[in-house]
Amino acid sequence: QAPRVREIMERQVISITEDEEIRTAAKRLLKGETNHLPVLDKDGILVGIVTTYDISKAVVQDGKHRCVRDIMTRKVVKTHPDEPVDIAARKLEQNNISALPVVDTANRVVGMLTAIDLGKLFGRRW
Amino acid sequence: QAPRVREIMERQVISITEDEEIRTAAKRLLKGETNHLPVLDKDGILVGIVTTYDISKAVVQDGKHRCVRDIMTRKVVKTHPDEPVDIAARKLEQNNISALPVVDTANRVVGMLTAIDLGKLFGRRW
Ligand SMILES: C[S@@+](CC[C@H](N)C(=O)[O-])C[C@H]1O[C@@H](n2cnc3c(N)ncnc32)[C@H](O)[C@@H]1O
Ligand SMILES: C[S@@+](CC[C@H](N)C(=O)[O-])C[C@H]1O[C@@H](n2cnc3c(N)ncnc32)[C@H](O)[C@@H]1O
Repeated sequence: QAPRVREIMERQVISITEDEEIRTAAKRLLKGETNHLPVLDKDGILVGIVTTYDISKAVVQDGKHRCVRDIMTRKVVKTHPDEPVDIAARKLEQNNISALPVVDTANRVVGMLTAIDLGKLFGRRW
Repeated sequence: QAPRVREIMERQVISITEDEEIRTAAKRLLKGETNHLPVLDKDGILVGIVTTYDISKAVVQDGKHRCVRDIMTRKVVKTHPDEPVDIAARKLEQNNISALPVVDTANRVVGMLTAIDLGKLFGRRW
């Protein structure tokens, strides 16, 4: 049987709120050495995702944006801790994305599943 | 036996040269819908890599940089077409990176192996 997302997901999650400035998002991405920040509302519920790709897009569009909410993706592709990893991997591939927020039944972020984490499965072949 | 990099690598590669402006790199990343651009010299030899992460870093450092050469990573972690994918996956994990340029014996880029490509192996378990 395939391993579950909970076995390989990252539990330390760095997030941001949509009212923060783009430059703050960039600083937080660097601090977390990550390409992906889930965007949470004041109740800790997932409302979007913002990535280094979105910041690069803002560099091209230059000056029209100020906050995370202006550049984030709102329709988030996500997973949950009990999802089989092959299903999660397929979500990454089909959407050409490299991370999935892991949410609980209340849509709170409990982890991140990144494409790099898939590498953890290669030590053991199931 | 493990599959080889050549079986899952992307053969369409978008690249850049080090004298291009950062904004040009950002445009090319968006055009390629990718986070990674190998940097090639005039002979097509790999000399670095520049990513959306590096562009985000430039946004934080604001104004000190102009060209790709000012922000690229010069010590590139790479792979070759005959490398077993589990070795390549481990390189991604150990370096916390999500893509490896695939080079031939002349250090020319013949493909890209991204962490998303690892997902292609999950349909079949070897
Ligand atoms: C389509 S990807 C292409 C770039 C590259 N392949 C990558 O993995 O990021 C870039 C876009 O995907 C969005 N994105 C990243 N992760 C996402 C997720 N889990 N759900 C929805 N959109 C996501 C980002 O906000 C960004 O605008
Ligand atoms: C250490 S990663 C951390 C961010 C995130 N985990 C990711 O996958 O990009 C960010 C840095 O890695 C560098 N990088 C990306 N791919 C690389 C590669 N194949 N070899 C060397 N450095 C690379 C980028 O230039 C960037 O400065």
